[in-house]
Amino acid sequence: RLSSALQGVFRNLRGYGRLTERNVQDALREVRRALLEADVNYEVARDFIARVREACLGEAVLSSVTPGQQIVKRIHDELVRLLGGSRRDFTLSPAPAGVLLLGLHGAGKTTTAAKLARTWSREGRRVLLAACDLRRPAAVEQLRALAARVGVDAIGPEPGDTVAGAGARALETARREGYGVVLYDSGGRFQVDPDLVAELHDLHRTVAPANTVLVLDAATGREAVAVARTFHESVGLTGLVLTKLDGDARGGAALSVHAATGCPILRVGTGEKPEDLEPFHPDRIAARILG
Amino acid sequence: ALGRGGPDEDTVEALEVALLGADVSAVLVDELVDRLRDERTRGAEGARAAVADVLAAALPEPSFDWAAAPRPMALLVVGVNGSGKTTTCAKLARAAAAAGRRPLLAAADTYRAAGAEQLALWAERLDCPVVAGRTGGDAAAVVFDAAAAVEARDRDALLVDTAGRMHTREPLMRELEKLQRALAKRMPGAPHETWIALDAAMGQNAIAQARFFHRVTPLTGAVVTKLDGSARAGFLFSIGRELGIPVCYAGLGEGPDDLAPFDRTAFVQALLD
Ligand SMILES: Nc1nc2c(ncn2[C@@H]2O[C@H](COP(=O)(O)OP(=O)(O)OP(=O)(O)O)[C@@H](O)[C@H]2O)c(=O)[nH]1
Ligand SMILES: Nc1nc2c(ncn2[C@@H]2O[C@H](COP(=O)(O)OP(=O)(O)OP(=O)(O)O)[C@@H](O)[C@H]2O)c(=O)[nH]1
Ligand SMILES: [Mg+2]
Ligand SMILES: [Mg+2]
Repeated sequence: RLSSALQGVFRNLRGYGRLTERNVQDALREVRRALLEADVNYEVARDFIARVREACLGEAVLSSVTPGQQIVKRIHDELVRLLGGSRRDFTLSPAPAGVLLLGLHGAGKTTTAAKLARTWSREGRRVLLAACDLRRPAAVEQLRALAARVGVDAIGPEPGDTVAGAGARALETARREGYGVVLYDSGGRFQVDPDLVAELHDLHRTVAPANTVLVLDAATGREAVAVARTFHESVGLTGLVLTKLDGDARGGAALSVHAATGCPILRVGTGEKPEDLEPFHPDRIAARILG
Repeated sequence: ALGRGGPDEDTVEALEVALLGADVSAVLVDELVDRLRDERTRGAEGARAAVADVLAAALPEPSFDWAAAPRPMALLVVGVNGSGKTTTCAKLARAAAAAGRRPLLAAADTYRAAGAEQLALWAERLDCPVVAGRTGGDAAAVVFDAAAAVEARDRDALLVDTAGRMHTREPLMRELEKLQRALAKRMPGAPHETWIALDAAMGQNAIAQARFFHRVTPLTGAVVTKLDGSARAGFLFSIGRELGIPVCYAGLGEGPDDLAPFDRTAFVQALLD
């Protein structure tokens, strides 16, 4: 645990009054260790420590009787500030507002599409779920089943459609039939697969969605930075959804992705059911990352 | 500078960054770095070889062999949501048939939307018999029926696909025990193998996943999936050392042939490159 690790660093200094810069360095090494164990990318952790170093060398920390607590507080506050800073939300107008979900295989895109559809449908919006995963067996069936479960319309591809073509068909239907929101569920892909990145790029260009959202598993390791950065460069991300926070992953990927893209985390997935979608609380994820 | 007493600091730091970036645990990296600093390793190449040796030693040697496995046998595939279980079961059916076995797939994911349909589609493509239940039905009943079908249809390798579940959810982990008991009831000695699917892109949480699943349904192997991405699955060393679970296969794509026996040496070399 970080707080006990820091207590360990400062235990031997009690009674010597003021801390030295060296003591703070030792403490920051423990913080770096905690971040790395929380799956924060090495460079992101290093840059983050550099940012907070100044704050940790201030008078309040150096002459405190509980310097460990002071440092944790400053780290925590900076994490919250970073993660919660850009408090944007989805852009749901003008209609039909497009929301394109993308990400690695199995991240939770299809499930998240249904969760978002449920949320917005309960707000009185007319939502269309658009299946744009033409690769995974039974992907369209999965989306249709979820759509039925949350009481929302779904549209699938026609034989011969390309991924972009399926998206265009959905957008055309959304406009013609007056839907308020159209959610495009895309297939899983690696950011290092040029064909799949090109496919995503085509889909994005075709449907020109107001929202381009990376769906990321909270347990993702240090590759999260590369994943987010490449997708951001290719299609421009407007937000993130972090899934599977009902597990016990520390969630350092959240910090890594934020560092790489500056995008807001819009929602978090906390389970498999359609209602398991919550607003993002930066203080909770900060506490989790710090362990 | 390359003097006596260990490789230079730049080499050590470069290795440290490479290993951390590959999701090797910070504890193991520290241990390796300490070793390198004490060792009389000479230069960058010596350091790399020393690290490669320690890492390779952390991975238990897999001993599973389709030809030698009992007839009939049952293999249970478990893991957290989205880790690649269903796709891996399809690939294993392909591998089993190629190795002269007669597989039968059990779609014991009775929870997730289109969970059984996904496996059924694969079974059709592979021309492999499959036993499924209805969504919302009892997974243990599917498993029991599938074991009976193995006997009735003269198959000799039952491959059981289970629903994804968070290792932190007690009732779901209990259900897995129930599946094991149902299997054992209908097929003596089953499950002969219980393998966990681990997504190569996961960070340190993969270790917790393996630990928890291992406690509930003792794991005899692991399949590292999605290794065709950029992630390096460095967590496998901790799992190997702490739990002794061998990695039997690597998933290298979305197709039925995208499965290869796990090559420990190649894995370590690729990680250090
Ligand atoms: N426990 C938990 N499971 C989740 C969450 N979100 C999604 N899942 C599950 O994760 C698994 C994968 O979800 P999908 O929606 O199929 O993922 P995907 O990104 O569409 O997968 P691909 O289309 O294959 O890339 C399913 O078992 C979901 O039920 C979550 O927040 N918590
Ligand atoms: N590239 C690649 N994709 C894979 C691999 N294994 C699985 N996938 C993909 O990962 C996604 C999830 O695979 P599934 O087989 O549905 O995973 P699962 O563990 O059964 O998921 P749940 O049943 O929902 O928990 C799908 O898009 C698969 O095609 C692999 O080795 N390489
Ligand atoms: Mg999907
Ligand atoms: Mg499955």
